[in-house]
Amino acid sequence: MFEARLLQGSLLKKVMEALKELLNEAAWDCSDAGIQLQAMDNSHVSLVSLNLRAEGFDKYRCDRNLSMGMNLGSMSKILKCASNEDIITIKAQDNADTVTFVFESPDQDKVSDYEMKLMNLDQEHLGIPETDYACTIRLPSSEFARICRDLSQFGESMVISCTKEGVRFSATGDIGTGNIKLAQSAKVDKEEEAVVIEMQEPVSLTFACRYLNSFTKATSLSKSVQLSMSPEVPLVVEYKIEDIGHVRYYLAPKIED
Amino acid sequence: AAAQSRIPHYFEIL
Repeated sequence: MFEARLLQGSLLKKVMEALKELLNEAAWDCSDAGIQLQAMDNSHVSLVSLNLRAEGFDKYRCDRNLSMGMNLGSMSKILKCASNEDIITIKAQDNADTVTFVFESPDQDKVSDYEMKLMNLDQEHLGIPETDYACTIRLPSSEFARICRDLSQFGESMVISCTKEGVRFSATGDIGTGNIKLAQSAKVDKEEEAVVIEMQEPVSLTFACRYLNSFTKATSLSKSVQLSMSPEVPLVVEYKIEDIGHVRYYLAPKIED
Repeated sequence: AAAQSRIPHYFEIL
């Protein structure tokens, strides 16, 4: 028996928004520790890793590990039926071929349940090593979304360069060039509004704007986002999900031929 | 022009 009850159901709705543009289907791996999902987009350029810890749920029960293959388009349709204020419970029997979503209104006067067919997914899991990155940049998530949107107008690719002085985002195309420089915040009232750079060595990498824009669908999950870069390895874009976990996106860089 | 690399190039398949 698997059962996970989330008081703040809107978080699951936001998680779905953060996943569905990149992934058509994914396996939700449930264990004692919580729910994890790891999947690459169709073209294997990016990888999404979601972690929702058991302690973040109001109620969590997982008698045996299970992997639930879900069509995210279908799951998204179902979660659209939940109100932002609803409490959401995900339930499945051991070895079941369906999963049930239960939505309770805050005062319990409306309860809906939706049963969805599970899929058999034979997905590869990738081992992602713990890495000390040469640069980490924390910035407001809305600022990052704005930068990705603005620079996408100029070209398909964006160069992210990080030095001690700050971080520079650049894109070049037919109409010209756009450069956005962010300096480390000297003084901020609110932690989440800060730009904080930690740098061991300068890094400059090129990434496809299309994927970066897809990652920013997670903006509503967190006020800030962390970018981690090292030479010639995938960029990590991490959004924390309140007290429950995180979604991380890995994006393979573009490399000179 | 720069070529797009792929994720499996960097991470080991378990």
